[in-house]
Formats: sequence, C-alpha cells, structure tokens
Amino acid sequence: NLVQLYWDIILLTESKFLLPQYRQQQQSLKSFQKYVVDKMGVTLNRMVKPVKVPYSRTGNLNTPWRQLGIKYLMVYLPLHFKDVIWCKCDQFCFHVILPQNNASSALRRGISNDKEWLLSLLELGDKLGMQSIRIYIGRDDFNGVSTFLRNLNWIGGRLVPNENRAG
Amino acid sequence: DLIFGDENYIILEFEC
Repeated sequence: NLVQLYWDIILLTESKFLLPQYRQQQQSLKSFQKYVVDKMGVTLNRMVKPVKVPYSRTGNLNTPWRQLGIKYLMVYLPLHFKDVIWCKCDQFCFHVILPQNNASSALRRGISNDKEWLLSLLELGDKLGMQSIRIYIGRDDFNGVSTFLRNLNWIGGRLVPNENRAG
Repeated sequence: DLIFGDENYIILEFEC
C-alpha cells in the first residue's frame, strides 16, 4: 500500500503537466503512466550512480520540469491554499505547482500578502537543500497573481521562459 | 513526451 501511495503521488504530481486536451483520453493516460514508470527507472539508476550536472541559471536544461523528481512532496498550507500543493525536487530545484483556480484569498483580493506562503516555500526549499525554487502558476489564474508578478523584482524572483517543446 | 507541456503555467524562479 505504501508503494502504491508513492506511485500515486508521483503520477498525480507529474499529471499536472499533462496538456488539457489529453487529460480525458484513456490511451494518452496509459502512455503517460508508462512514460512515468519508465523514466522513474532511469531516475532510480541515476540515484544509484549519480552524475554531477553543473547548475546554471541561464537555461532550463539542467532543471527541466520534465525530468522526474528525486523526491515528491504533498505540501499543505491551509491558511493560504485550500488544496494540497504538489511538489517535486530534482538535484537542484524545488518544483512547486500551485493549485489552479485556488490561490490564496489574499492573492485573489490583490492584497500584498504573498510573502507568507512564499517564505514558507522558500524555507522548505532551503531545508531540502535546494538551490532554487520554481513556482508553477496556472495561466488561467493570471488575474490572481498579477500583483505578485508586479512585485517580482522586489521579492527577488524572475520569470522563466517556457520550454521550447518543438526544439 | 509530447503530451506534456508547461504552456499551462507561468513559471517563477527564486533562489533559496
């Protein structure tokens, strides 16, 4: 049961990156599951025989979201988000997928009270020994995060360009 | 692989 729980967490976290048009297709979900299981095998091998990859802030290459995580976490910040926050860590980066359509009430009201949950996540990333944290905010929640984005420089964040999937 | 995408998200990065 514990192993099944781990797989569920991994699959649910990774499924947050499924494109909407594929979420309802049985065949796509099967290939998604196979993909994750196969890649997790590679990830486990890498953990047994670790290869050091240089960290770079300039590109996505070293910390792609598409690489499976080494650790998966369900984070719960009930004062700020109603839903569980799905997270994963690779070697350097703590990936946090904020619940869609469910941002904190403070965010929704546009009150600059984003610091608390951000600080909590930064502290957690630090505790986990991560160099950086990537926060994935649903585009359909853009209105809710506009205040947050306006203050980005002030809070020391930067926007990461989307991956060139065609490339 | 092509059924995954980060188009759904705005991605912000912070140093810990």
